[in-house]
Amino acid sequence: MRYTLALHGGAGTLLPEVITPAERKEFTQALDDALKTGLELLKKGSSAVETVVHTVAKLEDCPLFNAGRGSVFSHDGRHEMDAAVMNGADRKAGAVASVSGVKNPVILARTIMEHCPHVFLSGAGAEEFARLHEIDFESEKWFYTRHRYHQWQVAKADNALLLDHTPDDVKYG
Amino acid sequence: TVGAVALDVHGQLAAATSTGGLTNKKFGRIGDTPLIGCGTYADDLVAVSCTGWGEFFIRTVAAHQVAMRHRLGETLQSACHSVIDDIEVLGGDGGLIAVNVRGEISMPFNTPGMYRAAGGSHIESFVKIF
Repeated sequence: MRYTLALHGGAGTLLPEVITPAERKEFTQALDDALKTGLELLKKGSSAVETVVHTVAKLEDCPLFNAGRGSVFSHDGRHEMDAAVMNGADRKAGAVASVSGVKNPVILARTIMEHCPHVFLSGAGAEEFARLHEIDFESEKWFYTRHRYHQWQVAKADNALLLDHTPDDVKYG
Repeated sequence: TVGAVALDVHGQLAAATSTGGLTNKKFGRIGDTPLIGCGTYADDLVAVSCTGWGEFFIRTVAAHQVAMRHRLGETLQSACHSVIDDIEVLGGDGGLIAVNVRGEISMPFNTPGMYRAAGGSHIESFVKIF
């Protein structure tokens, strides 16, 4: 039987002339590492759910991408993260929104899918469910990246919103 | 935002998406990522993960639209591209990745770039940005 894996690290107004060769190499390497790991899992017969959760968790741990560790700052300087996972075989799904401190929101989403009668949990309640299921939490320091902090300062100064990969001069009102 | 879609050797599909949202977001704003059928969806035919300006992927119920159009006979490419076109018409931007039960993939986007990668038992692995 065939197996296939596709992944993304976010879309944005990035432009070839904006991204430096070193950044391009860094991003390419991070995506390639996640792809290789995921394909290995599929080759060994892992399930599609196991593979997508593992792949996304790996990207969450990479500070380059706007998820998990590399998450952007909200208006009040926090990291409020969302995630979801869905199993095509039985249409089971788990989703979480507005959680802070959770190291891998996608693992929390899968835990909700597998151990909660609800599909979608949010905020403090979702964080309480995470602690009950011994999901890993990290300090604010883990989620701090200079690049995202700078983006936040720029966006706040102009009362704007920024997508994941947006040069500072491209903002959404 | 990051996401992955997979077809395993048992012929089963899954999708996962995760995000930190929008920089400087206020009022508890939530985008499409955690909304099943908008930013993340999988059934027995196709798995979809989206990224971009979430409000437009919510309003178009983008991930589920891909699944419906593909189930109604559009090719995977056509279903994915037409959903991104609909989002563009509304003034939104972003992209999505999808894989179907035959192992076909589609990765359309209407922004200048989207970080993406794919591979499989029958696909040469690749990583692209623009």
